[in-house]
Amino acid sequence: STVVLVFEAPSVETEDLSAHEKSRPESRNFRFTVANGERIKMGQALGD
Amino acid sequence: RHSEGSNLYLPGATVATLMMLGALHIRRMYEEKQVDEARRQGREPEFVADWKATFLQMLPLRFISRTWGSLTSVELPVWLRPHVYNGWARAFNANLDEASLPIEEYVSLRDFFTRTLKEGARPLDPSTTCLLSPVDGVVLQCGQVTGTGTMIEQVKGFSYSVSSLLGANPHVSSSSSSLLEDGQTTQNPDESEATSRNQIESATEADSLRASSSQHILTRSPSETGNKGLFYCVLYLGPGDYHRIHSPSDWDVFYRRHFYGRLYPVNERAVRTIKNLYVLNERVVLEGRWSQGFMAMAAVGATNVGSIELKFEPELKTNIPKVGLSLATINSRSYGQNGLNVKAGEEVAVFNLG
Repeated sequence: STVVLVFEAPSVETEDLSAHEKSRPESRNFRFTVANGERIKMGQALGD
Repeated sequence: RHSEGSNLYLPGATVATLMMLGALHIRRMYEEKQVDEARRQGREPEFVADWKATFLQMLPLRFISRTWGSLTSVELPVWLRPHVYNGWARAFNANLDEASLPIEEYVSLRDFFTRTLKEGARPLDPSTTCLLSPVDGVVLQCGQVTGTGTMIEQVKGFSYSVSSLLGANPHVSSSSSSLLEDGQTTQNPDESEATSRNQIESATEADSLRASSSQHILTRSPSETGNKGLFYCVLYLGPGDYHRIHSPSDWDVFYRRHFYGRLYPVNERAVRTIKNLYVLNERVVLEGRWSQGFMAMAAVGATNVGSIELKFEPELKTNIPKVGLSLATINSRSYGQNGLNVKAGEEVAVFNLG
């Protein structure tokens, strides 16, 4: 069986970031903390 | 001489069958080893159309799945249970220590398959800004849906559309209203009243929900997206995995769609050889909103695991006999203006055998 998640999350174009945020773009954007092929358990973070 | 001859045939045929099955299994293990090797070298498996996938279409997959469900519902004698469940655990890498009950207490394989876990077996990530995995399993694909086609890569070389997966096409809303006239997807007369009531609810309220629905999200222009992107994550659950589905975040579920569909297997081989697998198979889609905007979760069934039971809608029946239902049938329901509020980590559904 398979579960597919589709969701909206922050994805700010770099040019739209403020000077401060440019230094750490990931502070604003969603990024996955898992990779293809990785095993995962319920409750673990997929991304942040 | 005749009886001697026939006595020889039986062991011969059995040995030949076992040897053929053994050869097929060795070949399959070799192919899977090749895929793992390719993945280790960073080469993603590619889509390869396969005559077996075509052959699968001719099989009565739903009948096979339902028969499998009947088989695995049979109550096992207590002395046999540890042998069956330990065998299953060894074959599919299931962790029996986490099961909340002693394994002798699961009356059937189906009961064992939907086992709950001990308290604390799955601690939730404490971060308030993260998205949780709703299940145990393997991350098959994850990424950002790009471009206007809003396609998700099934495997390298083949992609399917988000709107086909979620049923965001405009026809879906009309089909829910057209269902009002025809009632074509009701399973049986006494349900038609309940089903059409749900559909009356869905047809009238669906419009007000459309602003947050996948249809709006998938058809808006890039200027409307603001600082948001659409992301996806495909999680595969093996037969030995814990099969209850939890909520990936605090969110409100406004809409549920049940796609009758087919029941192809969804193992790695099927993903590499059957086009549009997740769009063709029976599935239940929950759609709503979380703190960052739109969210949808699709639970996709398979031949082996054809049943999907919703905690907050136990009357929804999946993997039902095909009588009078077309494969394109969609039974949809809205959960009202405020939707159903679900907390991160809360159990929302469970897969089951057959």
